[in-house]
Amino acid sequence: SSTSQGNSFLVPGATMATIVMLGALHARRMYNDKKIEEAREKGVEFEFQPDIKATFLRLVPLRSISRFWGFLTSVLQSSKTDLGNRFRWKETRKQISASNENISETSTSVDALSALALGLRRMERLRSAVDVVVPTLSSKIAILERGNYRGERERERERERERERASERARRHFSSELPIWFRPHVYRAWARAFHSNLEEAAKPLNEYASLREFFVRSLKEDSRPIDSNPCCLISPVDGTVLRFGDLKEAGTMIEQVKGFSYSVSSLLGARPLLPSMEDVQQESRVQEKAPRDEDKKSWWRITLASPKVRDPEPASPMKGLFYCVLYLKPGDYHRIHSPVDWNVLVRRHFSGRLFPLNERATRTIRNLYVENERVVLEGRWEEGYMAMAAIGATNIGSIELFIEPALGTNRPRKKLLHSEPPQERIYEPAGAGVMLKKGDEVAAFNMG
Amino acid sequence: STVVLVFQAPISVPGDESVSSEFKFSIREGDRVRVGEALGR
Repeated sequence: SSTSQGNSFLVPGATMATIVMLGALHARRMYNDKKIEEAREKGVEFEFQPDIKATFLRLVPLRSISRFWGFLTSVLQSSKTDLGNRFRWKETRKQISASNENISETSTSVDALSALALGLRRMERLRSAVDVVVPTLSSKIAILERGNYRGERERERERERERERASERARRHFSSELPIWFRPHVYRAWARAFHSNLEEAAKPLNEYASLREFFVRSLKEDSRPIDSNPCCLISPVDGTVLRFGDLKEAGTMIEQVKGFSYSVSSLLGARPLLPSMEDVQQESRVQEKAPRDEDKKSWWRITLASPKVRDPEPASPMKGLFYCVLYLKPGDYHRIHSPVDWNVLVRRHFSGRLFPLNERATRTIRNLYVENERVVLEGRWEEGYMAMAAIGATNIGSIELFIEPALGTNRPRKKLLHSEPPQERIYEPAGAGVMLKKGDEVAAFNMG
Repeated sequence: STVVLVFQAPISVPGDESVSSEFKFSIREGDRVRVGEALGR
């Protein structure tokens, strides 16, 4: 009895200790975040400082965690609905057996009919000598048999339709669905935790069948008016501006955080032939003096996937290369729109890793955006080169392209090495690709 | 998740103020932006 008493005390003790420890960790995390927030408000810029956690993260199976998270958010709710569904499935089964009973009743009456037809046939044989009666009787029997045959076919069709309806009902009930009454509670809790704006959701909350579906929701009409100024470039997503600038000064590097930068060509996978900064300054001095003539090569030569899109207008004004990095929080609207009118010529998919992309990760993991799974769209707009990279993270690991629905991302890892080359696709017709208008929906980040 | 835009746009050449179409960002670091709002002109 003492051991059982010991055990009964042990379990709640261990549970309590775990909860207290998790609480303490969370409190410490919140304290750190608050300190960072205050420092940021004072304008303090954090330096890059890799730490042991970042190294440890490389050993964690993040892709499996991400895929399990995606499975959980689309299936978890259906375990609650299983009971409901099982109950409804019983109902459906009852209806099926009831309809089977009527079918069997009708089939017994049909048997009676066919027995009658048989009897009639016998009478016909008996009275075959009676030639006056025979023709009318045989026509009657033929009509009956046709009726019987049609009835049989009708019944068969009815059975088929019943089976179809039952399997349709079963299919609908056994997809991953929240019980309807439960859905708004889950999505309100999510909105409270991640500051989502539920008013803008295009559909009523109880119509989102799972958290995963809610996460990639579209917004009500006119929730995001598009800046109609023809000279402006719009934000493709809802998010926070992390970095922006022009690459003239920084060569072809973008600063991830103070003290660490990554290269544009590694991020995009393109092989931009951006001349070195000396060439650029040398070229621009030459540009100022001599008028641009046809044979002078344009000093911003950027190879895109297809040489056809080299800068064809040597007389155009000087061009610079600009960049902008936008971070989406978990509660943000997660569809990606087109920033300008442009032609998408190439799509590049890097399977990479799935590190988290939060503020702490950008401060501690080097080459974060170059290592993570991402989809790069590259093409041209009226001012020249345009590229957009959508970068996934652990909880939001898959990127869905509306212009190429067949593209699958966040796939189980086949090979352990992470540096497999990107899969590239050049959109047809070559040189024109896929035309997108400013504000068009292009892609979406999916959970898991 | 994160989205990175890289694009070409006109810049002004030192001493050649005639280029009025120089691209300029209309945002600051840390700003919250929404789909459809101008990042620059």
